Amino acid sequence: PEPKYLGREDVRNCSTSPERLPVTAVNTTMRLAALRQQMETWNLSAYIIPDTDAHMSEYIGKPDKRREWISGFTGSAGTAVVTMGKAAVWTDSRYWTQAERQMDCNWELHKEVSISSIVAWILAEVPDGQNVGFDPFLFSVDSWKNYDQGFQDSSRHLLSVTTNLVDVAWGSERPPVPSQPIYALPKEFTGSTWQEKVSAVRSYMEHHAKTPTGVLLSALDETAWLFNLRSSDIPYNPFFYSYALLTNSSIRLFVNKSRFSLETLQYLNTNCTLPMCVQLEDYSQVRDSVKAYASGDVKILIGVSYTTYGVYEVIPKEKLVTDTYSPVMLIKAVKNSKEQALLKSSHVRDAVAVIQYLVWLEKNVPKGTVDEFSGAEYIDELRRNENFSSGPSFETISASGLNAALAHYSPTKELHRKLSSDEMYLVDSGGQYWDGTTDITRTVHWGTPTAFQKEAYTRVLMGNIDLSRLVFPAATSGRVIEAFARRALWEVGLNYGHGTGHGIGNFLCVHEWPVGFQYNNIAMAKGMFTSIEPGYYHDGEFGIRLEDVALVVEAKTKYPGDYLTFELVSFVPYDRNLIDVRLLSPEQLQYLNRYYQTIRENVGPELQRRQLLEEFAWLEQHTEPLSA
Amino acid sequence: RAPHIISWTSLWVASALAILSWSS
Repeated sequence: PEPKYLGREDVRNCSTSPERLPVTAVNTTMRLAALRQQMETWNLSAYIIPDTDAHMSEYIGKPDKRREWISGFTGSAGTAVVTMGKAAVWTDSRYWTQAERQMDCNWELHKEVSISSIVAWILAEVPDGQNVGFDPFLFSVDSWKNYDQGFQDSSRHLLSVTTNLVDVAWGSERPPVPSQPIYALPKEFTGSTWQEKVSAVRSYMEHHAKTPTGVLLSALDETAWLFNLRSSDIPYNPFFYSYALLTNSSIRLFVNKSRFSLETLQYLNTNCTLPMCVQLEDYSQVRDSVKAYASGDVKILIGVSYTTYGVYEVIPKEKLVTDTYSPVMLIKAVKNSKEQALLKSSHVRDAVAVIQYLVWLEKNVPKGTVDEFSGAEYIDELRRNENFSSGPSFETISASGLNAALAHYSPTKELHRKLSSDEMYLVDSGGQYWDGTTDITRTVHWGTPTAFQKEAYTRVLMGNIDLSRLVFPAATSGRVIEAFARRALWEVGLNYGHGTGHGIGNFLCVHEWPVGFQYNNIAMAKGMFTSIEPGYYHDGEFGIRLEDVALVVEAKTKYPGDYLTFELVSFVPYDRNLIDVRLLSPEQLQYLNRYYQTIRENVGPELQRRQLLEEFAWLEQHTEPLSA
Repeated sequence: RAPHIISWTSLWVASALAILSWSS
């Protein structure tokens, strides 16, 4: 089937004269002029603006949205480069249409994301001998190495400039850095105490082949997890800006001290300097403090994926021990039995909210009273009513018809589409609860789907089932098994342009690295949680995604061996109206019916306990066993 | 929420370096 012609009035057209810009485009002319003025002052011919913050966060706070401010493009992934005459953004397929809607004609859009393509463009635009500037606190060691390698054989100089030039151009309009209180999670919501976690990391360091004396933690989920602390510096992520330097004899936490209550200071043992006392230092001191520590007889372990070049460059190379991920990332990836139980229980409550929403939609969409935005607001409200809720885990993706073809479309109060029984609707949403983070996607159709829509949906479901029921050897990397989620789509020439899953955990970020199915994810191990989320997007018509969270568990095999499989902990049935059972194999059908039985067992009693009888009846009906 | 596909560039660079150092 050919993609439908969109009319494209919603996107910019820079080839006409005058250029045609949609209302959603941002005028960046003055912003670019202010940045170029700074570039001139610093003698830079190009300036690279990545999409992250000083902690390599995927979601960033308002003061860190530099790429968004300079380009107008609000997608969560994408790098901008500004030269004296040109400006360009590189982003992946999830955001191409969004970028065309939001950027004005000052900007080129490059539909790729590799650093090599960015470097190639800079080499073509910047003359020999000129400087290319970057903020070292916005580049991981890994990405700096890739850029550096790209420029090595050229005569352009990659220059680390610790003053952020976008911030200077942004000036007083730049939002302030957050200062909300940082609080300790009640112990019933944590898998271990912070002292136990510190001991585990120290033990890891002792057993490390290069015996580091200290580990520097830069990612925000590392400090939040290690100390069982949370705050709200970043939307949807309960984090606080911080670093930690954990050594064999001391613990230093770099954070604004005024954000702690007296009780939390006591919880952290901040009034001593013993090995189990947390010494607080100001956030801005991290570079100097690491430099001072590195002057001793020490070896500092860093995970290069999350440590920025800004901190890395002050550690002498002979005192560095580098791994891809810090020990905290690796230990955190495997949830202990208490953490698993907490996460599962948050998913039961979350399923209640999603089921309530689906029942509500079924009743109200035919009346024509629901739109994408009011729907998103309602499901967020349902989650907020759940115990231990701390709001959504990301901006709800509520997309009807052609809007669902944009994998990360979110409606606004001003711009949204009415839900209708005549088209498909995709809702991808999640909650932050004190016991767990959730993330689930369901796609539904309340009318008569086309044969192609049913086939595409069923094949996405087959991909989800094939990966979910897979039995594989322990310590297999996710990338090795990822194709199982795509096979049913591939065999008829369909595919999707995003990853197949991501780690998720206990009240941290919704995409909890390093678990997942990509080349830089760590090998699968018992106790990890990952999402499984194949999809299919038909530009201009509809989008499908079926996402569940799964726990990695031991598999029972006919012959003895160390094998793993997945156990779904998302408990919401798929849309029967869109499943073509004729396409399912007997094994897939059997798996699906067994999953539906699990949903009944886990969520049914909770619905009854709350007297949600309409929802209970709906669940019974939608989890009736399917037959070929 | 769907994760984006990570660029393979650094892996290619790492593989190329590994092959080069092995050959030499």
